Amino acid sequence: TIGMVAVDSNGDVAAGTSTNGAKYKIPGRVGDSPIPGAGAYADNEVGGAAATGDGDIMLRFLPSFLAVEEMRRGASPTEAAQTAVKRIAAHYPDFMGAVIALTKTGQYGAACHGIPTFPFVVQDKTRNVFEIITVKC
Amino acid sequence: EPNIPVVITTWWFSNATVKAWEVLKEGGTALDAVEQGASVCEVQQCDGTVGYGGSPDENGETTLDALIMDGKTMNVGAVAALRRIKSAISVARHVLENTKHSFLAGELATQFAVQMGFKEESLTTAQSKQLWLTWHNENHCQPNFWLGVKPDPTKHCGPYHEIKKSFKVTQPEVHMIVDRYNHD
Repeated sequence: TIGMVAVDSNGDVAAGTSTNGAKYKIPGRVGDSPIPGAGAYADNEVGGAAATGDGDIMLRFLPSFLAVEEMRRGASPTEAAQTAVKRIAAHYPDFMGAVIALTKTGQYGAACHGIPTFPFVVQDKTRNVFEIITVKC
Repeated sequence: EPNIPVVITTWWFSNATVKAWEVLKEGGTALDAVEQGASVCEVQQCDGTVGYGGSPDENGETTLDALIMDGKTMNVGAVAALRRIKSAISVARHVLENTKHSFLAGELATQFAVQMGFKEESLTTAQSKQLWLTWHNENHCQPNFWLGVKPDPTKHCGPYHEIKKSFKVTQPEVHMIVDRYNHD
């Protein structure tokens, strides 16, 4: 799955995902990626978030929506992503997944669980080229 | 001063990020950036986890899911289990812009895409067929996602049937192994 969040020059936020899902799934199975609030979420008043991992588990917790709501309450993007991941881990300690989050002012962060590290890519006006940032899970 | 425009992307998908950034740098919208950025991954089949020819299901078919959300209007377009159409996020964008709905699924989402001018073609490749053949013939359909069925899904392929039981049997929920090449 690719998950992406962007803020344009007007301050408008968008988020999205695209995926071919899990290998060897039962035909008809759909994961978290196309579910609003699960795979991704965006709100111009706050920012946006996207999730990736075990979609059968993640879609039960709407982690992208939760991350955006945490940022609305004043959390940093990293804290918001951590809260979303921890909410899932509290119920499923063995789950594997990650959340990325971005505020409407361009702050960003990520959190992950069940894998050693998780990479995400950032490009903004402070960089000449994109940067791959890796967070420890 | 706000740090905008800006784009962030999951995993190592830098080419998609570069495309999204080009759109933003030229003054394009966040919605265009997300659609065009993710479309790069659909074409380049990022890690086999995006686009055609990856993650075959139990029948060997690749289907696609995509979502795009506009934070300005809270409008959403999404497709799930989309068959035989490569440009999933662009179909999702058409759901957002050309319907009053939010989410279309399956064969009927394909019909919508064809109506919107998308080309219908197989999403199977030689590589995805080989993946499926190895899983089915050499690995005896392991791993899979079945529980409470017979024949024993931890050893055999289907078709499966529900085990008729007079009392509830609790079975541990075995989670999907997520790595670079297998994730939602």
